Amino acid sequence: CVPVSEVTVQDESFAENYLKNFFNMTEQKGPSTRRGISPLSKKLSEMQRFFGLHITGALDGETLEMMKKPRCGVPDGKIARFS
Amino acid sequence: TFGNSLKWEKNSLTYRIENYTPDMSVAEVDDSINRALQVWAKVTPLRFTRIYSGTADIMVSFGRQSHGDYYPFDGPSGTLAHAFAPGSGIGGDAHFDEDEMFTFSSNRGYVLFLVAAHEFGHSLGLSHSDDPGALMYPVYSYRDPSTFVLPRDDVNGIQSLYGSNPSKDPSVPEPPPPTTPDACDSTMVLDAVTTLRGEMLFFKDSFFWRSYPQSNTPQQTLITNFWPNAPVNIDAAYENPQSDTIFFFKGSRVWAFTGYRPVQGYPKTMNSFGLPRAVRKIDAALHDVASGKTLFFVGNYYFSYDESRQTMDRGFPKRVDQTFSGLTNKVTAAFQNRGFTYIYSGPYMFEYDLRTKWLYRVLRNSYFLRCT
Repeated sequence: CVPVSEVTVQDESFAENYLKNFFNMTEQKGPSTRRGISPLSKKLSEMQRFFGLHITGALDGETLEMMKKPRCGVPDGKIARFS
Repeated sequence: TFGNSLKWEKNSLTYRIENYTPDMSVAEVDDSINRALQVWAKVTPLRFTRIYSGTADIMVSFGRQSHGDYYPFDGPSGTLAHAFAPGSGIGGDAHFDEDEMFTFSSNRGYVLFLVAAHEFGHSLGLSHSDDPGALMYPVYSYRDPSTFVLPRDDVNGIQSLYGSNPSKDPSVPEPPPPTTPDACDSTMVLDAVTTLRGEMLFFKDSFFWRSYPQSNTPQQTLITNFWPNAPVNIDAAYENPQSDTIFFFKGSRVWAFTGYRPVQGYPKTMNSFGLPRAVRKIDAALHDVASGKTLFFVGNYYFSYDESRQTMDRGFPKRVDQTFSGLTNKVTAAFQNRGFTYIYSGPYMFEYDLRTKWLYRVLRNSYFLRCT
């Protein structure tokens, strides 16, 4: 039996912040395109691939669990850019 | 690495500890920071000198929330620390989130030595690794700091920037850097396999994979992430679903956990199960749900333990091939799934029906532990 929804609205905004912080997801400027994969889904896939999770491009319990684990804070890209 | 050859152009670096956390004594912080730097010095030509005033290459500080670098910390848990890649000014500096509870070696709180060793990896030019066994994996995992050996992935990374340690004495043997087991290695022999609360767990060295019905990608993680007090490199494991207990065997000792919580009174010696004293270790353990018996495999023989009576059954040990036809080599792991019994022998897995004692198939590890 699979729960109907494991992800709350708070989880979604938590995940968005996580991807902005650690996977260099940028805010969409201007009108959003109607076709193609959403940047959120693309970044979720990137994160899932990095951690060896099941790549769905969707926010699921397994991905959220990984996001909530204690971790190192500054994303690599930002470190490199900073210096 | 960060790319663009982002590294220090000198091998002699300075560090300074600007302030201290109240979670630990000053001596403990000093020692943790020094040992964390030596982790990298051991395998490279890099040398670190502590200074007490002025600007060092690596400035170490504890701070909370906004602490002056435009990357504020986030309160307890979440982000533990961050560090900047080699460079002038803030480059190389390591900041630790004061809202965390840092410890010297306990698994309650975050071991400062482990967090610092990871951050100094960034300070020296390493980015994050996707190898879950690497120190540079971005997620914290507890390991015993007294036995820590820098994993192979990190050694390869740092040596690609700075080369190896020229002053290492080849006559002094050191433990080899640990590597992370690969599910795609068809020759891999698993240490143990068991179920736990509907999941399948596959153990190898310090790691295990979790495989559960909702996901077809097994997740690899360190054993100590889930059971900080459990042994690694285990010999055998089994689950007793009636008591919701998982048992780990290593040498002559056995550990027990209710799910992930240690059971009081453990670790015990294996003799508490009634195994003869001559049995120093077991090769595999299997719990048969239908009969409530647990089988312990030792060499070419196996014992049967009655879980309800908590005694060994009479008439044992028996030869393994008496019950499990076709099994001529040593049993290395065993478990049950959907009523079938799976006995591992090296990289092969034999599928039996324990009631009829029929051997159905000979499979490979990858049947359950998928290579993804």
